[in-house]
Amino acid sequence: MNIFRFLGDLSHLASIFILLHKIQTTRSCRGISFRTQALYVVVFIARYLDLFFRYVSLYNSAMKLFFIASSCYILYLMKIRYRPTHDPSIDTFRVEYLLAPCLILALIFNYKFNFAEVLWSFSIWLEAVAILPQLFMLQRTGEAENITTHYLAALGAYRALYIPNWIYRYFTEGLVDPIAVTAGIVQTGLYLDFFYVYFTKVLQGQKFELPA
Amino acid sequence: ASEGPSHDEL
Repeated sequence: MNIFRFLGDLSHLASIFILLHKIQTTRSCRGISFRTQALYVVVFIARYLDLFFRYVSLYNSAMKLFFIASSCYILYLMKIRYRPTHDPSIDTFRVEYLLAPCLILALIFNYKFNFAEVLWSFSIWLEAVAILPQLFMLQRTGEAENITTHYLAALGAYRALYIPNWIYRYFTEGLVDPIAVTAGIVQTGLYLDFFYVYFTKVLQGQKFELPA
Repeated sequence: ASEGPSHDEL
């Protein structure tokens, strides 16, 4: 565990608490893509199935359980509790266009051709693109509540912070994980436009608005 | 260098 990795995990945790806070205080899931949240459930379940056969640390297991539980809880809030506040007509990104290529990538790029490793690779690729329905929705509405942009910033920062972690681990442990690194760079890249507007507008006290 | 997933990452 190094500082980049730890800050990345904290950022990921923070993003979920920000999202829960947004939904609970506004009593609404307006502006949040259900499709993206559903993809995260798939990502976490696919990757963290190893809870059943691999023990790393208490930290690791607790985080995995938290990410599975919180992502399922968010789906419950969106689909049942605050269902009327969710507008499916603007959340239209076709997720099969993400799922199928990720499955193919996982079948080609994996460290061992067995069920658990292919599933792990699938979850890494899927996580990289799972934000697309959300970004697509943002693009369509052209604006977002401040709290939603803080959620996205924390979520984007998480994988961005893993990049210096991988560099650090390469030099200290000689560890290289080309699949995670490639997918992580793609994932961070998808946030660049968002980060630009976030830093130049939201953090300067303005509203998040995309140019028409 | 060893190549592969660390599996200790989240």
